[in-house]
Amino acid sequence: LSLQESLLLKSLGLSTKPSPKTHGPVPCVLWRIFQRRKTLPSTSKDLGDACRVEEFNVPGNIIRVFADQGHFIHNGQPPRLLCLRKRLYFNLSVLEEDERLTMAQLEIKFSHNSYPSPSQGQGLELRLYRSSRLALQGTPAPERGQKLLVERSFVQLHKSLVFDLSGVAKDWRTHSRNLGLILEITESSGDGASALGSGGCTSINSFLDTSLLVVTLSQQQCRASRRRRR
Amino acid sequence: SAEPPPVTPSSLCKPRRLYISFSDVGWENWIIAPQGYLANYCLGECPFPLTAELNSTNHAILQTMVHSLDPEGTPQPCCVPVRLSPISILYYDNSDNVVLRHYEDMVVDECGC
Repeated sequence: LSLQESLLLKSLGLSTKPSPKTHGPVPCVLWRIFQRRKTLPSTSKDLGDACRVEEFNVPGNIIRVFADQGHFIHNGQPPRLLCLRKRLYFNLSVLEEDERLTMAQLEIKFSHNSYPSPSQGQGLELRLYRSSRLALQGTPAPERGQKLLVERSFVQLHKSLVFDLSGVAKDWRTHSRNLGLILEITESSGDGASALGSGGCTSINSFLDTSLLVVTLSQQQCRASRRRRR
Repeated sequence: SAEPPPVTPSSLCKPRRLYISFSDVGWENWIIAPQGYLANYCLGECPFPLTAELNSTNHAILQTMVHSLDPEGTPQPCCVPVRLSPISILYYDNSDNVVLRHYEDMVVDECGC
């Protein structure tokens, strides 16, 4: 069986048989796509092209959700308004050589929606930086040449915030080393901030974790089928 | 030339059931879903005269005709998949990430000559 098995694995685009150490939960976005495709009749036009992910309208036949392997950063006395600072790291090295990355979406998850009362002041600000070598050595500081990717303020915390990081992830694949990201959430620096005290960060307690959804196109598998289709 | 033996409907070219069970090959520890799937395969004859429901090409019609005149010289056309559909497989990779992968042409829906 080992010869047949290795040939079958190869045809499935796998160099070896995976042997997972833990069986984590299946992200609901993957489960939803899987179920939708399973329930479609094989003759359905909606089934579309197996080399295109209709849900995100991008080319691709492989969707992965990477768990964050980064850690919280506690360096010295945190700035007054800081609620959370975390390094995010997603190990994209598992992508096969012939896979072309077509989309990457960061999801920041909270355990529940939170609606702070108006008296709790201005809300929160979220910043996402590309991590740099300097940031990994010491206290990360925006002026240390870290590139700001996302800056957003929000009052209500929804269960999850989603950001498109396709450009950064493609860059990690082609040019630069993947040193991860730095996520900072602070109390808004508006005039209400002074009244906040530490109360402004309470809604951050519902922070759960982050994950990166990545869509890739296996050129070898999809080129062959496109040729056949032509 | 000898009359060809009567072709019973069951021997005509059509999809036959083939269920692939991933647990049979010991893959259940890394494949999350499905547990297996109906791959099917094509089997059966493409006899002269080729009827419409046999999904045949013009060339196959010609070849069956030649085969009926010269069975030793020209074989019958082959019974092959003419419509296939993809499947999706959810699995764990070696880094314990969950992967959803779509594979084209994994299920035989229709056969033809």
